[in-house]
Amino acid sequence: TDDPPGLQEKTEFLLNDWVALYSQQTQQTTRDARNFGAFVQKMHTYGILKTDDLITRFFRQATQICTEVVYRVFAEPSLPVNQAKNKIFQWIDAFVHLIAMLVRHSGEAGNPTTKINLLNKVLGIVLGTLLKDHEMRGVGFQQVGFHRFFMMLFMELCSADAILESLMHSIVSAFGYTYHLLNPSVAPGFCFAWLELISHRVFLGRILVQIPNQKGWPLYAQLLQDLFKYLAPFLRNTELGKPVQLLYRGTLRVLLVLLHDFPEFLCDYHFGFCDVIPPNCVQMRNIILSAFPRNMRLPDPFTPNLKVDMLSDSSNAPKVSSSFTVNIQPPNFKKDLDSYLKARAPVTFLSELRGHLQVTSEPGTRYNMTLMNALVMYVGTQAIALIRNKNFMPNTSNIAHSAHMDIFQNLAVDLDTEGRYLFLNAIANQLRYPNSHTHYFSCAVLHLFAEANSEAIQEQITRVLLERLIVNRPHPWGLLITFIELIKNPIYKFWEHDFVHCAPEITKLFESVARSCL
Amino acid sequence: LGTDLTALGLNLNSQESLHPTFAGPFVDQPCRAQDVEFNVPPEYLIN
Amino acid sequence: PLGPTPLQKEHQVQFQMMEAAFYHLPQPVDTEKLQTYFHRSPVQTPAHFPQSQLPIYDTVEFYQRLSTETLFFVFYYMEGSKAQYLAAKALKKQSWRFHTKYMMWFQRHEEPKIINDDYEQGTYIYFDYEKWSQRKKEGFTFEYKYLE
Repeated sequence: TDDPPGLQEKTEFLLNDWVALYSQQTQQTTRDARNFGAFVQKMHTYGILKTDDLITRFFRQATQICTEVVYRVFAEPSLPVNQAKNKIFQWIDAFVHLIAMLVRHSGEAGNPTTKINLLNKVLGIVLGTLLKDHEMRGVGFQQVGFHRFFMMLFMELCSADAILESLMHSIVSAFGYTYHLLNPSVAPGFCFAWLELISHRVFLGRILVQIPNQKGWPLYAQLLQDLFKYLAPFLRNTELGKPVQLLYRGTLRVLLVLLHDFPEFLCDYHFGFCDVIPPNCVQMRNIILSAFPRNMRLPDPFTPNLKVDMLSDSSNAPKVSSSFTVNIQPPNFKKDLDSYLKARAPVTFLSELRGHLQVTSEPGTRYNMTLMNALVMYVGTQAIALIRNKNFMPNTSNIAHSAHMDIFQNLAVDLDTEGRYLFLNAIANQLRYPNSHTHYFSCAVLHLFAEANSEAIQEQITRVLLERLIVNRPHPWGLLITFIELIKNPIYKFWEHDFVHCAPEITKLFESVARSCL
Repeated sequence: LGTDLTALGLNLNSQESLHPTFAGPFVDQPCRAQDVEFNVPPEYLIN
Repeated sequence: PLGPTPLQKEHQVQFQMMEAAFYHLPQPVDTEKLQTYFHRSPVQTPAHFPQSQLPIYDTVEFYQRLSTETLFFVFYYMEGSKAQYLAAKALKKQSWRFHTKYMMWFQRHEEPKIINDDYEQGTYIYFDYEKWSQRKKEGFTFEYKYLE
């Protein structure tokens, strides 16, 4: 509201001028450079480049003008959509090209700071304009202009150019962070365009491959978490509206591309993803948990007499890039947990455990799932470390009679059905490719089954494993070997349980699963 | 039972990477050669 | 055992926004370069037309099986794409050479009468993209500085 007088008119004039120039010019770089040089001179003459504040205001005005073009053109009566888009895109593409040229040529050669600062400034301005437009227009919001802007600016800044190439990490990070601030929970009217942006083939290649040493991975993991968090409340409903179905299928496609091309990425960040994916999204979770490093050859889970503990991979700890320990809150609870793990004292710790996990009395949302997942993971990894320190491999015998298994058994017995379901899910989320976590948690869940003091617990363990197995593929390797062990090993007396034969359909189901497993 | 993931338009058995020809989350075909941007020699940009 | 969770008010608002966006979804053309010379728009084809392409379709081997005119069409109307690149490669394998001044493809009709470091001269076939046909040119000097 406090723009200097005349700035809006100057911006309009300059932008009109640039759009006209851009529409006429050829692709020849010499003419492009000449036009740009002359235009920058004009900007100087108009005083736009005098201060950082003026430059910011210019971009804000220009973004606003481009936004208004979108709505004005779409409002033109009987203008076909493709012609309307052509008109809009001429403005957006021109604006994008101006920004790209300014980024490329600003500051001194060899000094990237000015360029990246300018890029961040412009991205921030466009982001702010989008959010304001989204809020103001509500269901009348049009995503096409902003979608075009982000995509074309990204593509221009990814074009073959030595200067831009040297800034690639910063450029991709700037876009990635902007997309995070623009995620669907913040701007649901932009959600489809957003998913297109974060899954564009060039963006994927840059953020997951071309940024060296996987430095783009944490940012991309954050974007996926944003997506899952947004979808979660809709996917918790069994009836999916058409928009949700479309977004969900789109998410599946993206996950499949990641599973095929970047399985190590899914491996490293599985814990954080499972924290935000609703427990009823069994197949989507399975896609992530089925990932395994490309250099690994998985033993056939149906191999007779497969000795999982003899596999060398079973002693290798997987990389878990999500930090789960920080989720064990509050700090006093963590302190008590560590005390119990060390000394199995105080005994009251176990009886108070449920109280820490339960947050409401509303069915379906009673428990803190994040804390549950972190607790299970922390206790399990501590148990593995303790056993390995004694130069043993975890097995169903040596994992028993420990503070760690006390906690797991207490949770299995003390929690209600809802809590136990989440607890068992937290364990099953670690049944992945051959590694020390898969091995330990496989032993742990089998031990819980064997030592359960009620058939209800055994039934629920079976149910949790089965629901992950009966959905369409893929299925994680660790899940398969655990279930095969459960139904094959006579120790567990699986087929003697009433719940296996509680109804003809259930009997047939188990027999069918067993046939395919055995 | 979930979705048939083989029916989403991705060649999951491909030996090549999928992401360079990924046409987007709402398209059930990969990109065709004419859909993929390429750094052609500048002389080829005639139009 | 968790059961469905009813949507809270904020999620219902989000759903409304998402639903509105559902009725103008992003289209492939929204992120393609503007082409004034050849407007691409998707068309619904009959179901009995091939609806998907085979992996072989983006290989040089496939492009070499296409007719020369098809290769020229791809070259001139699919600018800046992998298809243009593959068409150019296939044309070169068939001994066509691109003249960067005339922006046309040339092929020797016979062994040139003169060849030196700077040019060759003789009879050539070239593809005239304006008349959209192949033509013969006798006594043409192909300067190597214009050879792509």
